[in-house]
Amino acid sequence: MRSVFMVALEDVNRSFQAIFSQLFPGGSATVVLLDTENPLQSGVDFELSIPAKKVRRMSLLSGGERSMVALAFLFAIFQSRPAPFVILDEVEAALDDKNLARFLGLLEHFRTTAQLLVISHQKRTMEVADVLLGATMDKSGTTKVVREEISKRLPLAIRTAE
Amino acid sequence: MRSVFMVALEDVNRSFQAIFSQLFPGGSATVVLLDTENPLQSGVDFELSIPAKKVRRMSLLSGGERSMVALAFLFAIFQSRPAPFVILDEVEAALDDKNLARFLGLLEHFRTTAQLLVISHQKRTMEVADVLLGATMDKSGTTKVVREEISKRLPLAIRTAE
Amino acid sequence: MYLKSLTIKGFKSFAETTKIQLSPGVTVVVGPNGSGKSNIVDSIVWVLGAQGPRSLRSQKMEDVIFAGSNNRAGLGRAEVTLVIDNSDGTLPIPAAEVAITRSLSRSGESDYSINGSPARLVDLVDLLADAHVGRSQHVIIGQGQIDQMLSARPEERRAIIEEAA
Amino acid sequence: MYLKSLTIKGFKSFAETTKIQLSPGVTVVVGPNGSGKSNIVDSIVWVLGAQGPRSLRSQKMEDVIFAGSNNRAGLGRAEVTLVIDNSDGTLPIPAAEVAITRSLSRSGESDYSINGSPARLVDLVDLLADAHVGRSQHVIIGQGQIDQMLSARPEERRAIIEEAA
Ligand SMILES: Nc1ncnc2c1ncn2[C@@H]1O[C@H](COP(=O)(O)OP(=O)(O)OP(=O)(O)O)[C@@H](O)[C@H]1O
Ligand SMILES: Nc1ncnc2c1ncn2[C@@H]1O[C@H](COP(=O)(O)OP(=O)(O)OP(=O)(O)O)[C@@H](O)[C@H]1O
Ligand SMILES: [Mg+2]
Ligand SMILES: [Mg+2]
Repeated sequence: MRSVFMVALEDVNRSFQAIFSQLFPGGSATVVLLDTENPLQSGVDFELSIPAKKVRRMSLLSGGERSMVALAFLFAIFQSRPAPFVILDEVEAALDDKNLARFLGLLEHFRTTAQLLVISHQKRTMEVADVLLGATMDKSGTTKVVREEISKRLPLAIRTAE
Repeated sequence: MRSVFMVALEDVNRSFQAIFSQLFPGGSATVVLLDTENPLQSGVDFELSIPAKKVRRMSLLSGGERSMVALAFLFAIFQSRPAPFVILDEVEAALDDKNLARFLGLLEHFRTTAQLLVISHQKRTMEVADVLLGATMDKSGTTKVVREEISKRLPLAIRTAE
Repeated sequence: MYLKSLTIKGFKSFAETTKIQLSPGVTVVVGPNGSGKSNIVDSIVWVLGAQGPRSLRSQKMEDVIFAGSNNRAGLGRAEVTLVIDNSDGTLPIPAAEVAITRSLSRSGESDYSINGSPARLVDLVDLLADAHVGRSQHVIIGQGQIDQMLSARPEERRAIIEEAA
Repeated sequence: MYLKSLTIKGFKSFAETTKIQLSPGVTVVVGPNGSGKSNIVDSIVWVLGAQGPRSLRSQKMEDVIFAGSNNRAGLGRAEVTLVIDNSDGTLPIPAAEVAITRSLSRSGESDYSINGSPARLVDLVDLLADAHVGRSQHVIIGQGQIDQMLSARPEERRAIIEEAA
């Protein structure tokens, strides 16, 4: 009888490989048990292969690479054990333009299956929004929030054709 | 006889107040000794006032606010005890457009007195460069660097007039 | 199941009662540094039962109560209500909507309620367990935390998978 | 005084000998994620005498030696030379240029040299002390470290001012 954890680990790994190869085209990744003798307690580590590189240690990866690996892991868990919502607070701050595009591809992929709440200063992230929430701090030092449905921003002709 | 540290602290504080009020218009800041009975050992803390807000704890400040406070402190030390160079690796990643402009103002202010080496993904930061260094990772997984003097980008007419 | 609305009063920089409508799909929160975006996330982490002040960038739990600003006095109480659309019956409660409320007063009194009736933290945890919301470590990524995923110890990474399992 | 050139060979992702000309004013380093920008900063931190591997995102000191890639074998030695323009005489050495070199081989042999003649770490520290370069905590801010300035303990903040004093 395989434990709930081992079954989950296998499912996560299937998703991790699929998502990782989208974020690192040509790369591969697995989550491995550090102590296979003791599956009920053992911690897990990542075994990664990034094209053209020899990844000896995770700590040697760059800031942007670390964000992309973490995002691949999170979305792999999310895909194999769906949760109703995900909240991401400026997770794409370290990404260059190419990796930002891949991250936005992830959001596009999950937008129909889950509720995504994303905080960002990046203009390109704002462009994928269905709804924008604008926070401001007024003169009295308190937060006000306004909401704007983006689908309403489509040119009138398209909207009336909906 | 005031210790070298106390003299330095006073100089840093003069600069800290000046630079902080540039980054937080209307704000003020000082570096204070936590234990005034024991000036030779005591740690230091920040006492900040940001317009419209009541700053109770540093940990409650936002990500961008924390970066701006740290930058004010660093440049205050730099101004009161000049060093030949400063290296900043993506220090402006958490900043919004307004704070990014203030940070760039700091670079403009110090560019004639020190050598500034800045790593960035922000287009507006690249625009203040005298020299751009472009790093790429080629197919063999090794870094190549190319250099471009930006002043050469000025329209030919201006350049020949130099 | 999705988050339908969030009402924040007296929590962090929200001095006025602020009701935020939420909807499925992608919602992007924007605004200047210090405007209160991460405080919105903190209010969700808090109403879902967060226990340690550190997960709320605080040192004491009452740091979450509006402390005042230059022309407003501090408040004595923080209250957050999260309304979850349960029309698909994910949550084991026979209601099309589930409203979770948490409040805290400066005197330290802390209350939870589910659809208006008083509840304890353990009731909340039971309610959310089936929906993979749990301690929500893997579904709420706070500012600066994405990089910490990789410096976490192997047992911590295992715990993330176990929580979602 | 300013940094005039940096020659990197076998350090981290620099397998080939790479010479980078530096000049006063503002130099901005750009490039994709993982291209080697922060490795340039690490090479400067290292040649100036960094002792702990953690300040170089490493676990062992030899992690800084080029470990190989998909079609290149690893190297056995890392070497970095930093040439400093000393025409204003800031450094207490009668030379218009000061070249600092550090090398490390996989066998653990580590050498410093100043203008070609062998030196020890203590010689390097003495040389740089007057120029406020010191342990360079306040003049080199690594990726992700700007936020740590504020979570540093009060004694650590004092130490930054003392170092610069
Ligand atoms: N208990 C409290 N009472 C009043 N104000 C508070 C309280 N707790 C936090 N704040 C204020 O909230 C502000 C921080 O808000 P928040 O972290 O949400 O900003 P943000 O929009 O995420 O900004 P950034 O883009 O920089 O990350 C701080 O300026 C702080 O003063
Ligand atoms: N000893 C080594 N041998 C070979 N490659 C190495 C070594 N140490 C680090 N690397 C490689 O260097 C890369 C990281 O480079 P670096 O951190 O400088 O990137 P970066 O340009 O700063 O990227 P980012 O914009 O994401 O911060 C990693 O992909 C890593 O594989
Ligand atoms: Mg924030
Ligand atoms: Mg980097």
